[in-house]
Amino acid sequence: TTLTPSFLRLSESSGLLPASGGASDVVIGVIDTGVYPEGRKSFAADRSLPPPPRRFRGGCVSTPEFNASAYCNGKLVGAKFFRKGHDAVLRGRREVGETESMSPLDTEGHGTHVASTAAGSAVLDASLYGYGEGRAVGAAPSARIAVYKACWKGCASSDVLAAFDQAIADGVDVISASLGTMKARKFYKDTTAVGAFHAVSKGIVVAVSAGNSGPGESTVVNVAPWFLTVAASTINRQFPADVVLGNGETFIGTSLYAGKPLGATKLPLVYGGDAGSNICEAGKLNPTMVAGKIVLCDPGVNGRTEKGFAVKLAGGAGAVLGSDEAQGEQARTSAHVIPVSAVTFSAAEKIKKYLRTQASPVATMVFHGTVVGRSPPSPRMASFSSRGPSRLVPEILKPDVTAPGVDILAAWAGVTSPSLLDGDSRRVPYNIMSGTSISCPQVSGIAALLRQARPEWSPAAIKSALMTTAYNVDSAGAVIGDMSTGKASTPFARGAGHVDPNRAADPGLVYDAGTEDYIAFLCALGYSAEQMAVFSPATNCSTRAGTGAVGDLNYPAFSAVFGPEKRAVTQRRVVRNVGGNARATYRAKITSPAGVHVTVKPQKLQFSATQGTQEYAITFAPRMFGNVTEKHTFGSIEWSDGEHSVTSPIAVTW
Amino acid sequence: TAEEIQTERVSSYIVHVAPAHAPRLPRRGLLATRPYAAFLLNRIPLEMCRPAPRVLYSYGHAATGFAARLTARQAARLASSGSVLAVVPDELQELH
Repeated sequence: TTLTPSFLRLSESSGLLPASGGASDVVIGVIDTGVYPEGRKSFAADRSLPPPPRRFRGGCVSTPEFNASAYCNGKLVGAKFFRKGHDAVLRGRREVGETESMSPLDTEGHGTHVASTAAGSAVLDASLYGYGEGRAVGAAPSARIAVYKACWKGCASSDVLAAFDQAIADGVDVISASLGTMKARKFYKDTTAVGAFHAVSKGIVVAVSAGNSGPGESTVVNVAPWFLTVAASTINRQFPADVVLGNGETFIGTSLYAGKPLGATKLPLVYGGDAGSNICEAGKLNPTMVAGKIVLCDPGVNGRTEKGFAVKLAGGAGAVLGSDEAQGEQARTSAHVIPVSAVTFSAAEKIKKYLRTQASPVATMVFHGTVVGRSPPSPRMASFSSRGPSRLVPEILKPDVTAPGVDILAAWAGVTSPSLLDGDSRRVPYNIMSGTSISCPQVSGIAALLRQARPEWSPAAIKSALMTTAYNVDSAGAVIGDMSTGKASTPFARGAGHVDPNRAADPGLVYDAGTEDYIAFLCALGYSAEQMAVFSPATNCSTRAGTGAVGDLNYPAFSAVFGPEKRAVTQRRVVRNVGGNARATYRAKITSPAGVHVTVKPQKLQFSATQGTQEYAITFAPRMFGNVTEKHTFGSIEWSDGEHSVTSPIAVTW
Repeated sequence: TAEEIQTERVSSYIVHVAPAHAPRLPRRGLLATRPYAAFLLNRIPLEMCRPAPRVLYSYGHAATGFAARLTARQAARLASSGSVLAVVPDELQELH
């Protein structure tokens, strides 16, 4: 979070940040692995912080390992833990870990990183061994943090639901949950979706991560429409580490290695597969073949830092880590214990070719530290970020938005190493991590800012504002790229686009939705009375009037699915004018997806003091002529009054 | 038999209860396990109560219901009860 505030254009002098007072009246509930507050200034209460909101009824539990009176303050206002489900699910299969703490204390690092990303206090001179150095501050610097530890080695659904239950009871305003199942579940079987439904019904914004199973199609999880589902993308910062071969070829990799650099003298280079283990597993590399050399390792099976550690154990001098082909232009940055550079799949293939064609291959690595700049353009969609369309409900476009989630520096727990290796004795106050786990709390923090700046907005209105003001072009003026393909990303990767907090504060129009709308949506899915009762006990869908199609949910994005008969699809929306001027006229501008004729009725929306909402219908009709070979095509609809631009993505599945 | 072992295996479940049949929870909320322990006793015949079901949490805000350690047979019995809306096996989610 040393660079993300400026990347998000959050300024202390103008825009959403001062307009919201940094969200000092907002409590963000973070459901994760707990928090490690000791010595972490991100969780210190600034003296200028007013008392926490009185409506918050939560607090911190004290245990021998978590001194609530020492750790909790005006910033960290809540800390509780839930473990019964974890023990029940894993009974007999796993002992309680030695380093685990039966308390809200974070012994993993993940929860501390997430919580400080959402709402950490400002801290000067934060860095990971000099990497990413700067002033670290959460997205909502004055918001309060209430931690609900439900994740240990995994997060049992019953513990997660308990965390939701407690967070609602405590009176949090925003819930941030960077977790999910491997596959999307039907909503009545998805306890996170059930818990979030009840939270949203009580006015709580629930931001969740889209998942890290990309770049495959339909890998997105947390797809219920009441979630604010967040994808992950890059910022304008890299940690380059060049791999220089004996023939002069140079490949730009990435690394957070912080030890003694390699010299200019090139060292022998060997492929792990020729030395006992192509994936560089500990104990399988032949020390006589590896000692003093740089080892090229294939991706997969064991962790990235484990590969470097395995090379170290075998006496190697360094390692080059290849990446999966599907990851395309992305290599993953890690805090390695020896000189290691992670390179792309294509770079690793070229290095292998060099290895095969040279009698005495040699290489060295040059670590460049932190580089901030315009090249490559940013943001770019992370290859790992999970993608739509939603397998469960393809008519709801997911993920919703993207936010910074690649190589983000934030606070770290003091009981685990930055490499997450047991054999790594280093302890650091900050670590650099990637994932939709990391982008989710950025959006939670921004939602907190909006919650305070626009207290009258519902969770759906806040989501709408974030989606319709999101941007879709990168710093070079092109459509946000996708690191997995090297080409332009689609709304199935980036959703409505990259969040733009300042613009979200003044979206012009919002697509609002409340509990009744979500109930109508669930009815449209065909849920039985029993399934519905999990959400709303009194609902009888069969006698309910006005239950339309699934795609009629008042969502700020469009996803039309053409059946085999290729019939036109019409969806209806209602927009509310929340701009400064009650009298406003908005006109529609359509960018049609390939092969689709899009019509909007009416094409002009006129608002007045007495007519604050307007309806419109949008029809997607396959063109009679022309050949669409793609499975999905994309477009957008923009409503503009000349001052505001209210843009929604359109996805069509053929 | 393998089937008997399967049905007697104890696992964690989340049980969604029809609000009209849900016991009133005291202020302790989540930690108040007694009301749903009584609920279970009323719906699982005594001969099926070994091993004894154990309530882990009582939900009153994020859901109406409870989490409990049950055998597959007990879970199936509960699922067939009119006051129970759904019985969902607990599972591990992953951090992202």
